[in-house]
Amino acid sequence: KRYALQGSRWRVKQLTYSITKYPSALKTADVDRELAKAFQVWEDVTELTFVHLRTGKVHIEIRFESGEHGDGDAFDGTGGTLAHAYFPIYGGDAHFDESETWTINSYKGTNLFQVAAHEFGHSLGLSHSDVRSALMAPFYRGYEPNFKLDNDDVVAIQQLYGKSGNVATTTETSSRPLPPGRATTPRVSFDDGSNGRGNAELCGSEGKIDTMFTGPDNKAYVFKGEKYWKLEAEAVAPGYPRSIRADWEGLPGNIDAAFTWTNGRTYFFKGSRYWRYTNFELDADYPKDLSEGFAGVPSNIDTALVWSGNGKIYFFKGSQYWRFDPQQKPPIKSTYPKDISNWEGLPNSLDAAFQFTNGYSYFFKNGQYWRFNDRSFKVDEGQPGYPRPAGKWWFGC
Amino acid sequence: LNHVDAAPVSTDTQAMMYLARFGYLDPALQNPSSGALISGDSVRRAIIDFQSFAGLNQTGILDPETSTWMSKPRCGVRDRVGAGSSARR
Repeated sequence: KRYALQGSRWRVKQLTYSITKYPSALKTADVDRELAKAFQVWEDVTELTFVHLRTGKVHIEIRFESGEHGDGDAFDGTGGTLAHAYFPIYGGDAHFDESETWTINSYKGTNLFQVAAHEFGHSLGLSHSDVRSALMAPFYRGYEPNFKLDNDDVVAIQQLYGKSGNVATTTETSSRPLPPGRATTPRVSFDDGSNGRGNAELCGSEGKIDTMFTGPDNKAYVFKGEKYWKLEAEAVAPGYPRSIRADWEGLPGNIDAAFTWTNGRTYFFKGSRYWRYTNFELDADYPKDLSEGFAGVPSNIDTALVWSGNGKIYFFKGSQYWRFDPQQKPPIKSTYPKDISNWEGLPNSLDAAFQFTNGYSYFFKNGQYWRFNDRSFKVDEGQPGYPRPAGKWWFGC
Repeated sequence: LNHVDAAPVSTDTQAMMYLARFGYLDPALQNPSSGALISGDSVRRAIIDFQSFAGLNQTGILDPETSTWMSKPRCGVRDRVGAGSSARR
């Protein structure tokens, strides 16, 4: 029996938070103090520091809400679910059920400090522990006047953020985590908005791209004009952009679309032809005409992706889309094309679309991007909402 | 009472909704009217999984102790972050 790590964490050691909605039954100053104490629990055993901001963007937003409050995870009144929080990959925010009787240093009601310390454990990347005495156990144990972190909690959080005592300073000033694996480069920017590491053409008002896909090496690739970029976990990979023609033998510039299929091969589309690469090498007998293998797909498409919702291939062009299922005969049903408005919230004439390694599908157009929620089948809500500037969130601008 | 418990989880349907809500069963089962099908064996395994996680006797049925623990105030985050995660711990 022990702790569990969700799988994501913050890349910076100094985190900011704000309390944007207070409970009605406690004084604001009391809530500020108790929540600061709850963050202190994690500060004391890691290199993390937490700063309470009254305005502006922050890493962790805290709200006291009741019932349905916009994230699809409604609270249930007194008792039952007391609060919930989001792992770093999902933003880190923490919500508390306003209907609970939140108390401070009392055996009555529900102790705000203990529940807050638990929820902030989630905001930092900890899942529930099956050690009963752990703070990260899911069940509320009542008020504990001599509260102390369990060793299980200490071991867990130090796996993610190191031990306290050698607090590192950080130069990161961004207030929001970028999508996992996105650039967290210091905010040293040049007048073109880039950070001097080869992403100038992806930044600024010209953030339009040709296509984007996840390669067989699980890295994200961006193609634009005659060049392409590889995106590493931290930033644009050093040494990019590179010439498409130099690295992708036989492949022209200004690509329409690309995706990597489950067979590990990457398919590129331009005009009425497509190219197939295995481990970055062009396969024999390619390029081929779309009619040989992708019959029914129109020429000059806008983009294509393997959709995370069902693993099928979708081609987009203008206000229409086609669903291509290699297992079906014919692969495209007669009911296609359909109108892109079925993908609620997405614009027409997309630039790029791809499924990222976190399982979400992202869509790009004119330097902006949308994240799609496969379950609700519409653009995700998120905080801030979509569309968001692609340069800032994806290309380290 | 130090804190007020929510309505006790005493029926199979309530237990199934609880197990679905906190990651032991398919989330679709949170909504009884969804019509999602589930085998008795799946429910039994999910109850055992919950009993194991909560440190209870693993009877596989909604016994009084299990019902009590399912009624405790708790955090709304799911206990299971992806199938089989307990094994990965």
